[in-house]
Amino acid sequence: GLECDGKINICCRKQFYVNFRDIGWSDWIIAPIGYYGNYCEGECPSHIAGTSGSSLSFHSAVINHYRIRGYSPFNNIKSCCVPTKLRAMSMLYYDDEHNIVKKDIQNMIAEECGCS
Amino acid sequence: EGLVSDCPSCSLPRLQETAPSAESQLVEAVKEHILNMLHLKERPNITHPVPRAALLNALKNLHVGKVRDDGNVEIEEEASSGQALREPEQTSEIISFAEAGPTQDVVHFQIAMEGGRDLTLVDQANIWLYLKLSNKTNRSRSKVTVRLYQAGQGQDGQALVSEKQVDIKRSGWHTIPVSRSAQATLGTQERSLELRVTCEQCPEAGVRPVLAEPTDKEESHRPFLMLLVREVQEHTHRIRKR
Repeated sequence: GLECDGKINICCRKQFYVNFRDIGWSDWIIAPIGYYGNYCEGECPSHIAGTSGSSLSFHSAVINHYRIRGYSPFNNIKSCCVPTKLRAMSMLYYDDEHNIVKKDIQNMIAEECGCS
Repeated sequence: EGLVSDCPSCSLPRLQETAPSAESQLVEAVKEHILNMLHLKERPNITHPVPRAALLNALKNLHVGKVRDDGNVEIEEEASSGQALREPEQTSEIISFAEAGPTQDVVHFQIAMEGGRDLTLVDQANIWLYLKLSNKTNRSRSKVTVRLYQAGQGQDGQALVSEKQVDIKRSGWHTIPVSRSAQATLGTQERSLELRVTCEQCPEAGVRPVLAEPTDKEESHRPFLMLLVREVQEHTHRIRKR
């Protein structure tokens, strides 16, 4: 996936780190000290739709197959810039009863972006 | 858009970099996303956090986390990169510290309801109890039996929840498993558990269990309940039963 560096406008990943102390949440979140709220942004012109992320390789093979023959059921599909690889995050925090909860949350951090 | 979905960043608004409030909008979106993923309606209001010594003791005993040089706690990330499948069941570990009960030998545990979750199934529950040796220890005895009774249950108003023979060569922590029946009260609405801790041989052996002491002296050795819970949506659980 591409990292957004302000120079490209095609689908890329924008890093956005939030330190819990800066937002006044470090009193109830014990760990980690911050969160990568990365998000995806940028255009998905048709010629690159479905071309990123190994997980989409089958998808892009089908698209290219049709495109070579001129006919494509995917011509008018508008593809979206979405995370194509996500990572879990473990959190340790106080709940309303002041118990400590450790939770491993799936799909919490966007690691790569690509055109759906 | 704001609904929890498999695509975390879809819940973040598309922002124009120029607007100065873009950053605060994004921070609000991140906050909302974190609360969504933790199934919390709003951030908990922490009025009396657990003493840090008790917290660090529990984390160290349970190998949940360690304290870094800068004093921050570090936990083991769940090693799962790539597109993880969304589980219909979310497992959590809950550490609940004992509050003082109606009498000195009773401790009380309270578990919070999580917003929007249908069912909490307790997979495992252990009480961690610190037995402290006094200097007048009778060396002839090397083990004592600790018993936990659930107040308000059973024939004479209490049901034996668990008992364990523990070694008392030195002061230390001991885990005592909590029976299925006692776990059941934690999965229901009131989500509380009141236990009476007894140890008939302790006085003679010169050892005592540290309970929810009124003084701060023993704060770091306050008993705690360790739960492994699974929150499942009701329909998933029903399918599972079928």
